[in-house]
Amino acid sequence: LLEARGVTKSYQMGESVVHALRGIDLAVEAGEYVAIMGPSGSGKSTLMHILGCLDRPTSGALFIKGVDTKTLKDNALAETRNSEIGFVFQDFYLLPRLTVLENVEIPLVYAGVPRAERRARATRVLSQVGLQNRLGHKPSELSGGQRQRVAIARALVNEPSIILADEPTGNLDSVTGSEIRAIFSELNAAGNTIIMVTHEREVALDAQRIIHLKDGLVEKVEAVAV
Amino acid sequence: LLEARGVTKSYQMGESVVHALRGIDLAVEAGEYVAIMGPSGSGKSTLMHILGCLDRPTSGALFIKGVDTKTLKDNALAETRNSEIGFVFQDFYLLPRLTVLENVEIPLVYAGVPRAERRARATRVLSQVGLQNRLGHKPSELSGGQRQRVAIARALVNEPSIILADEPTGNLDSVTGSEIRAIFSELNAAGNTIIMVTHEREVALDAQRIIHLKDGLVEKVEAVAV
Ligand SMILES: Nc1ncnc2c1ncn2[C@@H]1O[C@H](COP(=O)(O)OP(=O)(O)OP(=O)(O)O)[C@@H](O)[C@H]1O
Ligand SMILES: Nc1ncnc2c1ncn2[C@@H]1O[C@H](COP(=O)(O)OP(=O)(O)OP(=O)(O)O)[C@@H](O)[C@H]1O
Ligand SMILES: [Mg+2]
Ligand SMILES: [Mg+2]
Repeated sequence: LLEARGVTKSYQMGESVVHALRGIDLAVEAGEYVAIMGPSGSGKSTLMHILGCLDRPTSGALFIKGVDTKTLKDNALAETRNSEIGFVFQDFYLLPRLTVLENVEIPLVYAGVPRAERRARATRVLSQVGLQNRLGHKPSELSGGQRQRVAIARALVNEPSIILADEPTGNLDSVTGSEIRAIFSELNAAGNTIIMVTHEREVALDAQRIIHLKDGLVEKVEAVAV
Repeated sequence: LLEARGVTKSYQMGESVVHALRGIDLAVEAGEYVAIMGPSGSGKSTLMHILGCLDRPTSGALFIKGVDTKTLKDNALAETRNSEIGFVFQDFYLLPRLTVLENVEIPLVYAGVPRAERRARATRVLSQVGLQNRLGHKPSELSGGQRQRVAIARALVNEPSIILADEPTGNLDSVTGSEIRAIFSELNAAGNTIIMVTHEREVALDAQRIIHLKDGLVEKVEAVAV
């Protein structure tokens, strides 16, 4: 479904270069649940942005359903991304002037869903993550874990078949975190593909495979015992 | 050292009221290491902002070294805060147009420390958290865990005697997280007072006492076995 071949990402910083990814080979099958772990700064978020078509590699290739993304123009890439992929960002990226409900409706606005249905679907997914009493709040009027849950709800509301989640339980207590993990496991059981970055091994063990990154490279791939 | 008596905090939201804190009694001795745990939305960050003199209670009192903060004007409160308290925010609050080094120098600028000494002290604390190779980066050019470590470095650079840290290891892998925890344990062993919000029980067990919040109230206080 998703395949990275020889993917690198470098940033020019004045005189020096930062090599965030140094050559990643990675293949994710449709319906798989893959976890990505690794030290802070090892390239996990950078890799997620490339897999999610939010950024392009410096060199190497990304294939989506066999199509080389290099052959797609920016708007075709955005089209694929918006219709197929839900992304939970490590730092949420909520729009500060919109309410919780309006933030979660945004992917449905892009998908052309009519107003009443948007409201119903956004409300339903927000109830799933326990935020039914916060619909009218702005992001600045929420706790850290509540903002994280809004970001999760927004990623799921358009029912994407590929979900990329960058540390979705980092700001959650263990009870709330377990509820979120259960949502992802159910989505995977329903046939959706999940790629999740996490720092917690316990969460990574929800997946079928754990990819360990280090210094911009895949250090090892671990199969999770069932 | 720090005492909250009957502290409440409420937010008016149009017609309704959100009671973030419903009556908190809490005393922290000089040199103590206290952890605060509780579900997402239970009031931990709100309590931290009040303890750190960044916000005032709706009712109730906060005493700092026996002085009722109600008797202090805003600039006297800010003076106490800047000289005595280091605060690690749950969402970092780094200044986006300044470099990592400049961000960490800011408390020293307020303290009137001369330029060369500021640079040396900020560099030293940034090396302690593993960011010696990122001094010239802007926050947007860092990973999530690197931003978290800049926020920690900035809180510590002025050598405050009271450190309030709101989930300082949430974005860190276990190895980097252990390094940060060791820094806090050493600071406490040196006589500094630490109040840390965490979602991870393992981290909370570094402390001498764990305060469990639920729905804006102290649910129970747990002594940590040595
Ligand atoms: N715009 C940029 N310019 C320069 N360097 C960058 C930029 N963005 C990221 N980096 C660097 O690339 C490396 C990888 O960053 P990335 O965000 O992928 O790490 P990560 O594995 O997600 O870390 P964390 O666990 O802390 O979130 C880091 O060392 C970071 O400093
Ligand atoms: N400005 C505000 N206006 C209205 N309600 C607010 C505001 N700030 C916080 N709240 C509410 O107060 C409650 C407590 O928030 P707080 O940030 O203290 O929670 P927390 O325990 O730190 O949660 P987390 O673990 O998710 O960070 C939450 O339910 C939140 O929605
Ligand atoms: Mg990251
Ligand atoms: Mg909080």
